[in-house]
Amino acid sequence: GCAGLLPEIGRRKNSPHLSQDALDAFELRLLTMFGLKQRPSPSKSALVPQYMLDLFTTYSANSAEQKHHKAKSTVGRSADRSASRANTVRSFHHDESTEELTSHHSGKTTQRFLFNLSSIPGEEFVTSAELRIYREQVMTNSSGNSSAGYHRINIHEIIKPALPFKEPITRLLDTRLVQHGLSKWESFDVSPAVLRWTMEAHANHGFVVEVVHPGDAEGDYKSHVRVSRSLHDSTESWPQMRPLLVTFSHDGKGHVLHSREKR
Amino acid sequence: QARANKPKKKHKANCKRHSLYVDFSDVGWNDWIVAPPGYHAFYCQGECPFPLADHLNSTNHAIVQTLVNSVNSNIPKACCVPTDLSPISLLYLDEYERVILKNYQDMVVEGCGCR
Repeated sequence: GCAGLLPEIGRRKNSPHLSQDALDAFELRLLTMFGLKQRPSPSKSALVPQYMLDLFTTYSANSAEQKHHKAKSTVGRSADRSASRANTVRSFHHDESTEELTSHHSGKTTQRFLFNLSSIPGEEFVTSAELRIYREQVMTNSSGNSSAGYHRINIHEIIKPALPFKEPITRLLDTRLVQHGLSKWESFDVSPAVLRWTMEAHANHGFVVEVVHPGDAEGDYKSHVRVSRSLHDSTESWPQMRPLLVTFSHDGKGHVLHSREKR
Repeated sequence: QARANKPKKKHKANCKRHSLYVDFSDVGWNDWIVAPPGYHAFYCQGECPFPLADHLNSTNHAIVQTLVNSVNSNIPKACCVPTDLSPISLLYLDEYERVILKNYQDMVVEGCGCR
């Protein structure tokens, strides 16, 4: 298959076919260039989050725009600015087997999420990270209560996991007040925690996502913020709705992906 | 007429950028590279003739080397090489089936020149 890389016009006529070893070496050289140890062989069911596809489209469009800009401008970018930005974006789904519903009573839903970040290479410098959570529109009858329909989402880092009969020790990373009349992804800045886990080698105990519901919340209102799988989800919908951790990093090589600040 | 019947001296094209499209499905990499489906890599090929014209995007050193080559053919001519390269972004699945978007530098030849 690797021979397909060689342009038709450049192939030497009557040259003997490349041996399998030569093709393997050729492929390995290319994979090393891409920073991979071996050729990935994902299953057919592997899912690509829509957010990553959107990022790819945005970055590709931005690169094209920069080519034109580069031709016009000769102003160089400082090394410091480049180092502070990312050339790699990685996405992670949480490990559902470690998912833990800490509490789910009338006023509050608390769920623990653990993301395995061990696939981030040690030499890669993580510049920032965001936790993306989907919230699904809830249709309501208007009421006179001004606080109706509001949910507060708090994202905590677990500093020390829970001991029997004790709450875990956590610290608040980000918080937002949302109204349930809209379907939308919310992005929370979890950079301090991910930097601690990846750069400072602290133990990764995961996040706690706490959703504080309106006082009179019942039924559908509680499922507005999609932190867990529902019995009614189709097989396709949950994978595209589940929480997504996205890390932005720089591998020390090459140029940065430039539209980060624009988003 | 006699002149016209003489075999034509094969004209070698000057250094310039040529099209080269790398299709990931041709190499069986479309199962793990999600996007793009391939990319225009381009390559540089052609002569760097004496005297070097401005559009051949040469350096002072290339001009000197070409001048010396014109009197001493043991010294090679300047080479036709990429002078400007741009990056591409790849969206792919790694060995853990995690989705990665990465920017790879110097993947597309934007310009060629005699160096």
